[in-house]
Amino acid sequence: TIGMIALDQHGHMAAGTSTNGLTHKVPGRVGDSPIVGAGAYADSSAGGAAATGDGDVMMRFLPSYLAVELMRAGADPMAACKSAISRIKRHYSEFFGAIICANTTGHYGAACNKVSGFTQFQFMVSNADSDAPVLKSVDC
Amino acid sequence: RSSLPLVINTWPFKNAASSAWSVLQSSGSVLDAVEKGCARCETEQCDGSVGYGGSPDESGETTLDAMIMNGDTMEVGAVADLRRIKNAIGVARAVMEYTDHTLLVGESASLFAENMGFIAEDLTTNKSLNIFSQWLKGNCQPNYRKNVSPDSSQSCGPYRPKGTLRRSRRAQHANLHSHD
Repeated sequence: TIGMIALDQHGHMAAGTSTNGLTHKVPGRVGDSPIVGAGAYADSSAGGAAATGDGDVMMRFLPSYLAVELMRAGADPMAACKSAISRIKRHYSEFFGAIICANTTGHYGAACNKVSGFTQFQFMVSNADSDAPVLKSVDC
Repeated sequence: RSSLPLVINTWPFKNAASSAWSVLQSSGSVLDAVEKGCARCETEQCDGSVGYGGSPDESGETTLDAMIMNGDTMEVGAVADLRRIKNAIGVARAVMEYTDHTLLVGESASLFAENMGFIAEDLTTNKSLNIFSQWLKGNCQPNYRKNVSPDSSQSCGPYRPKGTLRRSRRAQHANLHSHD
């Protein structure tokens, strides 16, 4: 799954996702990616977020919406991402998932849930600091 | 320190970030940037979890999910369980631009896409076929069934509901190679 947030120099923001979902899913099963507020959410006046992982669980907690609303309330992107992950972790401690967040000033963050085999989450950033995309990672 | 403009995307999908960044650098819109960036992953089948030829379901078919959201207007277009159309995020954008709806799903979403000019084609590849046939040979393990008979942790379907429901600890199948 890819989740993406784009923010231009005028403050316009968009978010999107695309996925082929879980392997061996029951036919008709839809994950979190196309669900607004779960797979991704963007409000140019507050921020944007996009999530990835076990969509059957994650969609129930609307992590992207929660992260954007936390940024609207003043949280920095890293803190907003971490809160969205811990909200799910409270109920599903072993869930597989991660989230990226960006606020209206172009600050960004990411967070993930540490489970065996998944201790670090990688994501890409392009901004004026470096014309070519830069690989970033966070420890889960 | 931060600086605008900004593109950020999940996973190390560098080409997707490049495609989106190029759009912004040539004064394209953020919607165009997100659409082009995600479409790049659909075309390149990023790590097998995006686009055609990945994640076959229990019947061996690849289906796609996508959404796009305009943060200025809060408009959204989304498709889910999309079949036979490769450019899922392009169809999501068409939902946003050519309907008053937010989300179209399944076979009807595919018919909408064809009406809007998207090409219908088989999303199966040798790779997805192979994933599916290996799975069948391995008694359909893992799967997402529970409280059914025959026992879904031992065998393939068809399954019928089991009389007694047992609250089972949720199996953890999502991982680096199979996720949303």
